[in-house]
Order: sequence, then C-alpha cells, then structure tokens
Amino acid sequence: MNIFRFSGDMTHLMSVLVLLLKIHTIKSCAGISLKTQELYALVFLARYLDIVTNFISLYNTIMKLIFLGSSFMIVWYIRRHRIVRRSYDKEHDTFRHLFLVLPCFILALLINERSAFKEIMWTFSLYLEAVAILPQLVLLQRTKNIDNLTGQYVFFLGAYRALYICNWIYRYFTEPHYVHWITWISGLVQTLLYADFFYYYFNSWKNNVKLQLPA
Amino acid sequence: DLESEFHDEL
Repeated sequence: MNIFRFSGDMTHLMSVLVLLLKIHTIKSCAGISLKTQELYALVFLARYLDIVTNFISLYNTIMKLIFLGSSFMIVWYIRRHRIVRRSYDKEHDTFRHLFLVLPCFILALLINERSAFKEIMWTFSLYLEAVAILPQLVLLQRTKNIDNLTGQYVFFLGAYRALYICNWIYRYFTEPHYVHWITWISGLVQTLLYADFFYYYFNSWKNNVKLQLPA
Repeated sequence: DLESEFHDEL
C-alpha cells in the first residue's frame, strides 16, 4: 500500500470521525444531509458484499467494518436519536434518493467489468459514491451559516478523493496491468464535484471569514 | 488474481 492510498483512507476516516464527533458531542446534525448519509450506507453495503468471502488483509476488513458501522450509526443518529434528530434540517434536505440510485444502478448493469452479481453491485457502489455527496453540497448551498465541523467534514471527504487519484496514478506506474477505467472515471467525477467547494473553502480560510457557498 | 487486485481498495 502506498502513502497516497493510506493518507486517502485516513482522511476518509477523519471525515467520518469529525462527523460523529459533531453529532455525538454537540448532539446536533445541523447542516448534515441525511440523504447523503443514507446513500453512503448503501454504497458501503453494496461494495463490501465480499467482506466475509474475500479476505485481503486485517487492515482492509477493519476499515470496511468501520465504514459500514459508522455510516449506519450516523443514519441512526439523525433518524432516531431523541435530541440529534431535532436539529435535522428536513425542509432544505429535499434531494430524492431515487434520482441518483436508479441511474447508477442502470449504468452499473450496462457498464461493468464483469456481469457477475457482486461485480455489478461493486460497480453500482462506485457510481453511487461518485454522486452521493450531491445532496450534501446542495444543502450546504442552501445553508447560510456552515459551521466549522461540517465544513471540515466535506473538506476531508474531498481530500480523500484527491488522494485516491494520486494513489491510482502511482499504482499505474508501479504495478503491471493496473488499469481500471470504471473506478478512475467515477472517482474523477466524484473529485470534480468537490472543486467548487474547495475553491470557497480555501478562500474562506485564506481570508479568515466564515464559509458560505453562493446560491 | 483479477478479483483480489480489483477489490483491494476501500
């Protein structure tokens, strides 16, 4: 495992921890899109179907368990927790799951590396992960005051994507036959979705003003 | 094999 891949996994882990920290300590999920969190839970569920059948390393299995567990835990907090759910911004978080899930599923049926069930689900999870951040970005745009933790959460997620691209470039040059168009293109699309957010995030950081996305 | 190579990322 190269340094880009490991750093990518760690920033991904950081994003989840920042979000759980916010929800658990402040008991608030203000500014967090439940739709995005539910989509991530579905992403991990579809992708890690091989968790019991395909052992790669202890690191891999533990990380998969963390991502699965944390995504469902976050969804549970926002939907069910007595206090946390009160801060959920239902009016502004209106994105429809199906508009993302259905096209991704159809695309996975049409374009995949192998048409076995697990492969299709894996491909579906890649496509869905690429666009799962959209409800969150829409919500950020509608939210006047984005708090620091929410901003950091999205920042870490974007950093994770950018580092994974560095990882693919590194692997392409160091490993034989390492070509995965589907993974790369969906990963690139996913990273590009953060470009706008990054621009405003760095500007607010540089000018030391509160982060706000233009409507 | 192809499968483990393809699935070794998170």
